Amino acid sequence: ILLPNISSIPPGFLPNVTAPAWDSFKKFLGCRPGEKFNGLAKIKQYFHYFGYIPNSPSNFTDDFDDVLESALRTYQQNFNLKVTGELDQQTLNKIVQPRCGNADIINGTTTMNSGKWTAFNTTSPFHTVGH
Amino acid sequence: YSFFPGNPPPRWPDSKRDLTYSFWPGNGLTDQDKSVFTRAFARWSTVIPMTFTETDSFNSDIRIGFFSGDHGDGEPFDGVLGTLAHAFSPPSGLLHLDSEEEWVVSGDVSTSSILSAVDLESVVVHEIGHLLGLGHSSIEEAIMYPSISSRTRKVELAQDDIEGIQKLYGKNPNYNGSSPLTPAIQERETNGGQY
Repeated sequence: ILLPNISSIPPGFLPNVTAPAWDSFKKFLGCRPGEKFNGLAKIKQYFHYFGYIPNSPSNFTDDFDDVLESALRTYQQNFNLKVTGELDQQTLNKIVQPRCGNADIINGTTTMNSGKWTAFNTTSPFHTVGH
Repeated sequence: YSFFPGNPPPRWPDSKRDLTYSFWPGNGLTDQDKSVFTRAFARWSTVIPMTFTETDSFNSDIRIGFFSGDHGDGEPFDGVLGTLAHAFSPPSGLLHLDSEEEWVVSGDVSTSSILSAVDLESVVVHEIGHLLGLGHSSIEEAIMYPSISSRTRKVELAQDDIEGIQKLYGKNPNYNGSSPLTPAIQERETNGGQY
């Protein structure tokens, strides 16, 4: 949908009929390492998609395990959030924001930190589909 | 700033400084829609010695299209918000935008009554950065920061973006270093955000 003049469109002309893609993640607020929460595998898939978890998506469980905590910490560092390793309000607010589909970490290398590359302790290639 | 992995990082070869771009014919974009891309490309060509010219042939260096869901590159779009667009590293030249978004072509996106409205130029400027070889940046003010809220406009290259892209391609000799914007673009933005 391309809106040629947004200012001329009256309120309610285009109803918001669909929930944004990651709205359901808000229910994970307060989840902490060691807990299990129904659907948490989906947030692992999110982190996998953007390069923070190297495992295959088929392996994901609903456990808040070390893999998820590590991904969260790296994500929080990359987005200049307070590094807590938990699904706190500031982190969830950032996670549900619309974003570019390109991964933040490619081939186990994060390049988001200003002016330098940081190698991670992984040799598994992931999310390499030509981006 | 950051680059895609590689040593040296991928970039357009020296023989390719005047790139062509085209739009997927099936999208049927209007001239007004296309002008958003013209402005976005101009923001980058202001700071580096590269030019971008639209062509009718979809055999161009850069190919742009709006698609929904699974569109054949293994990176399906996910409907309203979520992922908005993606672009491939040089010299692939592919820029894909999620056609299910409510893209704002003109007007003040910040006052939109549509909560999920997304400013098209803001996203296109970001994706062109990828097409040229930039990865994501941790600096929130940078164009290459990965996320953007709906109803937000962010189109000006930050110093971080400029330093990164000039490391790949050098500096546009006409760029004075004080402002990344051409006077014409700057004037439009200070006159109420209308184009």
